[in-house]
Amino acid sequence: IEQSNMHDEL
Amino acid sequence: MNIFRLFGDLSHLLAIIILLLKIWKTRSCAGISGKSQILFAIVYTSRYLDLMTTYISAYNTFMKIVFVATSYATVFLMYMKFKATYDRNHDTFRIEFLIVPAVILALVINQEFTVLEVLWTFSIYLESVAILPQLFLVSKTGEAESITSHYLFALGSYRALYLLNWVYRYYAEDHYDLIAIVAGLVQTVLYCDFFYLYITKVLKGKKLQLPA
Repeated sequence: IEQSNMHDEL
Repeated sequence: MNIFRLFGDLSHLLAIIILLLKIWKTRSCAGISGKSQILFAIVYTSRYLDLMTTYISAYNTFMKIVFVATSYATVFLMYMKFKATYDRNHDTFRIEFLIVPAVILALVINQEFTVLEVLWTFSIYLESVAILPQLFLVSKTGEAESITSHYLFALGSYRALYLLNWVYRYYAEDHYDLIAIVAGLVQTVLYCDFFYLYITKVLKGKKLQLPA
């Protein structure tokens, strides 16, 4: 499980 | 995209529409904290700077533009057009006590020390406490119009739904963002007292009266 680095949420 | 995040975004949009309608229809911003609205404008401005650099989807771009535009429109309505109805005496929360810690925390705890990422992190931290001036104003006046409590319920529900979205994404997409999750938990916890009053009073047709 990786920490996300692309913020694809509002 | 998942159902929790979609309903979260729609609840967020609903809250903003309720607030704009309340101010426009009643031509008054009584009971609304201008300070919180300023904080929201700062949150969206610092979070959506990537509008110019990254394209995620038409939905994402459209909603970001709507949130930024409506947050500035609300501040404009409150401090310019309906300035006379703004409750300056009760809306006294010192927002610098929220902004400065959020800036410091974003500089210390972030995923990547770049301008966009630190500003995004700042906006996440600031959003988690941005409603405090509004809740402070309601506690000072001791009550809130029912339309204002519907606004707060929709606004509080949006981040609560996002918590479910993050649970879903953790198990379904092996994806998580700890900073957003912790800040989202803080943000939702701040509404708990209000949620209790809303469900036990407002939904029964009573006015939202805070125990003085």
